[in-house]
Amino acid sequence: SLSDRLQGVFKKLRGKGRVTEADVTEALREVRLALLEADVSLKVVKDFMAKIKDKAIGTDVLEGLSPVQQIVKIVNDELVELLGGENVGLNLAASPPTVIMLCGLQGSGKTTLCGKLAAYFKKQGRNPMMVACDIYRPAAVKQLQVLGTQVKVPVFTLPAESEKSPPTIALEAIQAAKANGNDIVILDTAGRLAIDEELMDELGQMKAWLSRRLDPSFPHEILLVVDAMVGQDAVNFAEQFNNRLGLTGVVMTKMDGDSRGGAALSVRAVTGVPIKFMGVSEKMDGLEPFYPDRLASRILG
Amino acid sequence: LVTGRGRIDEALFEELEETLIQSDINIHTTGRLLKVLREAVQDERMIGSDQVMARLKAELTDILAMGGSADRYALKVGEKSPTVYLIVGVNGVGKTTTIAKLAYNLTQQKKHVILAAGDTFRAAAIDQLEIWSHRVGTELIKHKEGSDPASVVYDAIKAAKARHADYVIADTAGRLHTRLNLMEELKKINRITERELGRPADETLLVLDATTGQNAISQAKEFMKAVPLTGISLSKLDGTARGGIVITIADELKLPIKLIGVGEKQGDLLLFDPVRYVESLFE
Ligand SMILES: Nc1nc2c(ncn2[C@@H]2O[C@H](COP(=O)(O)OP(=O)(O)OP(=O)(O)O)[C@@H](O)[C@H]2O)c(=O)[nH]1
Ligand SMILES: Nc1nc2c(ncn2[C@@H]2O[C@H](COP(=O)(O)OP(=O)(O)OP(=O)(O)O)[C@@H](O)[C@H]2O)c(=O)[nH]1
Ligand SMILES: [Mg+2]
Ligand SMILES: [Mg+2]
Repeated sequence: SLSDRLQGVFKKLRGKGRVTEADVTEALREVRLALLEADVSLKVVKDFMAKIKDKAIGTDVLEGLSPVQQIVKIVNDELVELLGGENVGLNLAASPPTVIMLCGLQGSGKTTLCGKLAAYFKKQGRNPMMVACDIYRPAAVKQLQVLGTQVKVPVFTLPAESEKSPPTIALEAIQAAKANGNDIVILDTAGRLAIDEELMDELGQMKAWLSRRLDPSFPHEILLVVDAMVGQDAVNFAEQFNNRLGLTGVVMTKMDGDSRGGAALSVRAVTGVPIKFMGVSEKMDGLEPFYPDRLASRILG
Repeated sequence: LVTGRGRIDEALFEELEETLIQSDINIHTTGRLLKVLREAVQDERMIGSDQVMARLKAELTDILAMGGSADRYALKVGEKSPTVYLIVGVNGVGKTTTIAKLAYNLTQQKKHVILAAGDTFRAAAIDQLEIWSHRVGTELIKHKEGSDPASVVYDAIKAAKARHADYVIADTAGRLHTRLNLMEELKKINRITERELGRPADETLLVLDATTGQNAISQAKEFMKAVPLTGISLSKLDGTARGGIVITIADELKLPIKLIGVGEKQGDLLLFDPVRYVESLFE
């Protein structure tokens, strides 16, 4: 853990009397190492270290009784604050339907999350609908339909022969939701690379059509779905998705693994967007609200 | 980045450290490489940054080449057909798509391939592989959803023997290496394969997602404990992530990278080339 490593640093410095700035700088190297090992992106680590440096070489640490505890507290507090301080929920529409758009890289867990969100809303007594906007991946539509059967939520699909584009499917789905009385519409989209111009434009068009052709408040949420094991690349794609779409939230998936999850800090730091949920299993009940303090201690190891 | 002949100074080493870290090369591997470079600059009295770059690329290539010749990356063919490939890895990394690409590659070479729908758990996993098997033109052995994956692989090998097929490629469900019961399931699939084939699978490939950070080391270690991995298939290299963690994996675990995935279509699979890969780190 970080405190163990810091103890190690201060142990070899002990016996020289008071703690100096140089000693703390040495200890901060361990913090930098811990963050990089936890997959926090390099430029986020640099900014973070610059932020905590002044506090760390302040009199509280240098003249305090326990520099290790002081430094760990400074690091932890800064991490928690950066991660968003406290849990932030989903924006729900004043009048239905609420429209939630899921996006992210290939394999990040969007379709599974769609099912989990549907189950979550159904449990709250709402009437959600899932929309199969991934027309590319083999059996993506079928995958969502199977989940729909599992969580007992309707899935809007258009036949492949109709050759309708994903933005069109989204529009027609919402019309159907209104007619059908569904108060939450969750749009599952195909995984895509942030550098794929055409597919990023498709998402931009989906958002534009929803807000311009249906309602300026649509979509109420645009959630970036991020795999907890992502490394340095997090800053790249998070920034691209955010610049293109204006994200409203992030969901970290596969948090039930042993990845340290530093990508969460990278995504939050570079977009300023709150992390709203965590995926913690493959099952439809594997969804938990996001707690910054828990992730902070996980990142620090 | 560093092109042409520049000075060798601290700024050069900082720039190199940045590039290596941002490619997801482990910080300790990076530290070791920079140390080697600093010593080389002294010992060999280097005067230009181009010499440092050349040396760094050589070090990285050596680690990835693992002292093997080009055929170290070629996929093994069984001494007796069918040649069997087992594809494993955590959730969403690209196993099923990699199998489709492999199958396409082999059918292009006029090989008779049978696919085993060994993911009997995830929603529409069998459907997904079935669509690919139609597109590529291979046979598919599948059971009902929820059935025992080991029995699917067993049936596929049996069918391959009966039909004199050249290859069996078995898909498995994504599983986190932290799920001990799922790793036990994988061991069972491996045991059944070995027993029916009379030897271990000719390739047991771990698929890693190039966007994965340090956790890939943990994945490789744990999967290695469960099954005799023979190599890595690094997918999604068509994105901006470079999957540099494979350098640490090659260095510490001696696991060769055999394949790379560069897209979502059946043709998007390449044999791993260390020289080209190392070049791409500095582009
Ligand atoms: N353990 C675990 N597995 C998850 C979690 N979320 C998703 N998965 C698994 O990750 C894999 C990929 O999930 P999908 O929902 O298909 O991912 P996707 O983003 O829709 O993929 P594409 O549509 O191809 O981009 C599946 O095997 C899921 O079961 C999670 O929170 N924990
Ligand atoms: N861009 C890109 N996408 C890829 C590549 N390989 C796979 N994918 C995509 O990644 C997503 C997941 O691929 P799958 O083959 O379903 O992954 P998997 O490991 O079988 O997933 P699970 O069975 O759910 O664990 C799909 O959207 C694929 O199209 C690749 O090399 N490049
Ligand atoms: Mg999907
Ligand atoms: Mg699969």
